[in-house]
Amino acid sequence: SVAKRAVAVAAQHDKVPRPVGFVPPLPPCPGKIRHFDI
Amino acid sequence: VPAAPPAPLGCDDPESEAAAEAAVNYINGHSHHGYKFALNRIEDIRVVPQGPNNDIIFLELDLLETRCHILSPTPLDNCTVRSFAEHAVEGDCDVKLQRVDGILSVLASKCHSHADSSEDILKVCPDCPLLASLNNTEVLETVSAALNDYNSKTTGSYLRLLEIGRAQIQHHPGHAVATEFAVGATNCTAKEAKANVEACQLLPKDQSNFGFCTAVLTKLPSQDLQVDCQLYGHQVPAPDIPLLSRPGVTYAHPGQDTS
Repeated sequence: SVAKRAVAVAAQHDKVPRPVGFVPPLPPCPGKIRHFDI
Repeated sequence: VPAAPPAPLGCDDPESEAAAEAAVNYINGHSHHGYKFALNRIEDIRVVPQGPNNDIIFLELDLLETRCHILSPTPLDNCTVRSFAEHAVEGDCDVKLQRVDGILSVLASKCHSHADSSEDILKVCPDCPLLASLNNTEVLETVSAALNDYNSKTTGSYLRLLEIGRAQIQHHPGHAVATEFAVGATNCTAKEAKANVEACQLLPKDQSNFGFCTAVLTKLPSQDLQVDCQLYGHQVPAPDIPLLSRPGVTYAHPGQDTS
């Protein structure tokens, strides 16, 4: 049976420490600046 | 289970860069005035699949003006992007492309260019000369004096003005007006023009010879005029490049606006 996780438990899971060196993926856009930003 | 939709393209992915390159080449190839623009940043990309190997791509591009006039044969890669201190001009473009079997074609583009804000320039560079309006009296005087000066000294073809590309006025130290303008060779020598300048017309397209001039008129501390004109030599003309137009704003290509 599928039981909905209590918010507290879910919140606990969200606090799971990231592995060392974890780099969140860069947003796909906007891209890199080639010259300078005005 | 239906196949998962493809991950959204990133703006720095090779496919996005290829689409942006096709878009910038199209924009420069169909621009009729002003300067060539180079890609500065891919702001956004959206791919709408139409079927197998058939996508519509919507691109949002941030371009920067280069020093190459649009009539210059210099390849875009060799065109220097104007620096911030030269009062840079930015182009914002929305481009719609189609990619069929990997072949990209531009369906529509709409661009608008605008100069960087004067406040931003002066904040970083208080003495930098700012862009002046192209119909500023001093600018028109400088261009006219420069072209007359060049035509009075040249042994070659009498040149006529095509369009003023840009102008800057330096108020201190001293007072100087710097201008850049595009010119076209006529069917007269400068000597013949002295006799009857009305007869001097731009060469027909199949013989056209365009060029580019820079001129600086210094008024203070003393009066001085420096002029330099370079003709590009005859090139095969692009489809239809109207000779005169209002520089500084890139127009949406009529009938091809992005819907």
